[in-house]
Amino acid sequence: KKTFVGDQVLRVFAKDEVQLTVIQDLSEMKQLQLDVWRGPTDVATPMDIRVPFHSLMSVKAYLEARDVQYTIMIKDLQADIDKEERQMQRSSY
Amino acid sequence: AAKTTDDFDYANYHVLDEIYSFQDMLVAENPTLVSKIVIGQSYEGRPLNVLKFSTGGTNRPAIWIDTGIHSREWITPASGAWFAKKIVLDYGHNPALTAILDKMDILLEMVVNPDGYHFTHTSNRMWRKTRKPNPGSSCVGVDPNRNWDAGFGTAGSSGNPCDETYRGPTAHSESEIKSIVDFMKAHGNIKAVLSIHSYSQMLLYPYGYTSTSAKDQKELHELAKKAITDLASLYGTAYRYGSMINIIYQASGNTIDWAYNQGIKYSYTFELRDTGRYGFILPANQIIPTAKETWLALMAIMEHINANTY
Repeated sequence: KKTFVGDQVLRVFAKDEVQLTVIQDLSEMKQLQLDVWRGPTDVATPMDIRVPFHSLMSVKAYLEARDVQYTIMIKDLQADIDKEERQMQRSSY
Repeated sequence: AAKTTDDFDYANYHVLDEIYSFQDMLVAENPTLVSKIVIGQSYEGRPLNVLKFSTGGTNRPAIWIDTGIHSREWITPASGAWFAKKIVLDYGHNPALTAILDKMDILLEMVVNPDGYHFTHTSNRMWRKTRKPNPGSSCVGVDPNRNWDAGFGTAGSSGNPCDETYRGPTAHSESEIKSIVDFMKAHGNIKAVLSIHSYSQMLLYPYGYTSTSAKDQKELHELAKKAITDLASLYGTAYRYGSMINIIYQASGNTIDWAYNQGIKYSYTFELRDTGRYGFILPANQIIPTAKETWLALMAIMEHINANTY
């Protein structure tokens, strides 16, 4: 069973077309094993990416080095999934 | 387990067996209105069930609604269950829905990708694709919303089986998609395809694979505006709307482009709540509000179709 302990979902904001390209490049870096929840489409729309725990430092460093703003949308994905599962079990019980 | 569809917990997420039971209960409770059609089998052998809401007649014009094509988008089949119950409750009471069902059928596929849905409950909550192995690759599954024969294989999908948007080896290679294609072609009188996804709050119409405007763009745009206005009237949820390629991104091989190219004019994709605070793990207490507001948009579209039969 795949778990997501420590994985975070980041919301990334591009302030211009240059930054949009920067985050598009990021989303295509296979080695980071990112899961793009909402893709980089235009400057008005932020990108949401699930970042595996092992890639968190790299991704944050990449964004910060290029002055790209981001927020942490989900701090620990597994914690939310556990909560969801508990809720389903309670309801089922 | 719920014994009737009145006992079913619409405010919670459910495993696949519970959804299948719900469908059977709804049919048993409403035999003159609801029937179940098994249009095929998933790769792992699960039935692909379509609920048919019909007040009679043969080969009536029909509105197709599907939920659950991307398995991790749990809010969509959860909303689908609420829609199904809403239809049986409102028929004979709500004049608009009654008028629609007196002329047209509604076809609802609540879980387009049952293998993936089951997998999200048992193995990987964030799974999106089907579960068919890809020869020559250790990566499994195809994105069922890139597998349709509409700009298949062009930009806006991936040829890499390890990607989330892998299009598959050929158009309609996935039984989950081929079954719908065969069913719709055999039916021949489907007037609308409303394909429901999450998240990001958008209502999209063709095209996704090309920037060419759909020939009915003006009407589709105006109707989308009406639908999202009605949707927002309940809780103020803001949607964006427009053609897929303009509003979200280039996406080839998708459901509504295929449907539109088949001559099904009213082809729309919804992206339900939320704005990104929860993404695919939208809390269960948001299911009913999401379903309720979405229903208003669906009704706006269905009423328009009913009034503008083609």
